[in-house]
Amino acid sequence: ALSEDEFHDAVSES
Amino acid sequence: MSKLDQVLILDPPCDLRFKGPFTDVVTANLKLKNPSDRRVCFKVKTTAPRRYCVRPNSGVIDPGAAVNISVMLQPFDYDPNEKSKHKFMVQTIFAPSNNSDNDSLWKDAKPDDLMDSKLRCVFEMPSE
Repeated sequence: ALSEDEFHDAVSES
Repeated sequence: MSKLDQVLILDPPCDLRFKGPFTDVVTANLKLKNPSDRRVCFKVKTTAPRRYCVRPNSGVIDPGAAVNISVMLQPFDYDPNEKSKHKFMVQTIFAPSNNSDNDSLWKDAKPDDLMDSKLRCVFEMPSE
């Protein structure tokens, strides 16, 4: 099933 | 479309647990183990990029090796009634034999070559 979530690259600096 | 199964072994496999209080940074650890005989490139993605620092957020894991990732949840006003909907994805691809640079590797990657695993985030307060 297509998940409605939109993923972005995680960042290593806050 | 038969998707490639994730080659890495994730620990934990499904849920990242963050134990409060959330007035300071809370870190969860995610271990990625490469049981295969090939080098594996990984990168971490999330549905809430501004809420977490992830170190390292990408890299290459040698055959048989493992990497520990620190997932640091930034402080926020915790609402016990609000269930976290944040998710993480570990996207992986077998490293090509020629040492092409990492960026072009991901840019040129064919969807069928990509493997990914999703994890949920679970927030819990220290049991009173």
